Amino acid sequence: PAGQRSIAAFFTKK
Amino acid sequence: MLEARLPSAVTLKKIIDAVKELVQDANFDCNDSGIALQAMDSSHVALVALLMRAEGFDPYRCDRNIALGINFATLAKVMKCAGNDDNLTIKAGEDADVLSLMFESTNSDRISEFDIKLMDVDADHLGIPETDYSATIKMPSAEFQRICRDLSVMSETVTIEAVKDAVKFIASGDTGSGSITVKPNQAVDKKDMEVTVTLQEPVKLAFSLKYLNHFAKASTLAGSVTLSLSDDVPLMI
Repeated sequence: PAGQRSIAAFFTKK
Repeated sequence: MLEARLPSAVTLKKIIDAVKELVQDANFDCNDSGIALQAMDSSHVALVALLMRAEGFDPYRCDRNIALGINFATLAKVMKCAGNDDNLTIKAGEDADVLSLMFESTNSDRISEFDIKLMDVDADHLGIPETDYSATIKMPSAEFQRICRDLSVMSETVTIEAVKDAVKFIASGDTGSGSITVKPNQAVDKKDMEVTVTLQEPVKLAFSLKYLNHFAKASTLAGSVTLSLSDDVPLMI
């Protein structure tokens, strides 16, 4: 991939 | 209030150099156990998590939890004014609107004082799930930095392939391709020079070298680096 995917969905909001 | 003294300013200089390309503004979350930072880059491709434990400072005092909103470009410029061996003291008062930094040369004949305006940074605290990774690679951090730099001449992307007895970094672009294979070594004198590959199952994943080169800037902070990989999970470095 030229651009990396967002990883935001992997983490949980505390 | 916060008051924390580091024996050598170089520690914070290295930390800021490693973080500043990824993070523009973020909070230093200070409490009695230390100073923590958690921030994503603006495109939410990378999460930086940092903890400076209270034991690393002498003295360290933090009366109550405070979040200090820092602009890292400004802090990086100020930290350039510190000598590597200078003592560094950082301070913030109750309801402070500035972070104060004092650099003191080893023979105390030069004392520099800077105040950085604090910002309101609205940030979520994120939980990082426990993950059993398919592959964990430990290697010298300088070697990892060199691999990322060398393969950048061929491509913007690197594929990391971990198998039982080796890890292969592969870059392929319009002008050609390159690969670097690193094999485990056991009998090395220095622990930092050790290469180990711990494998549950083989993995092969591709990442942007731009980000890996940013991460590799932290190689001055530690002699070794650990890469943890699984399908569909962010690479943890």
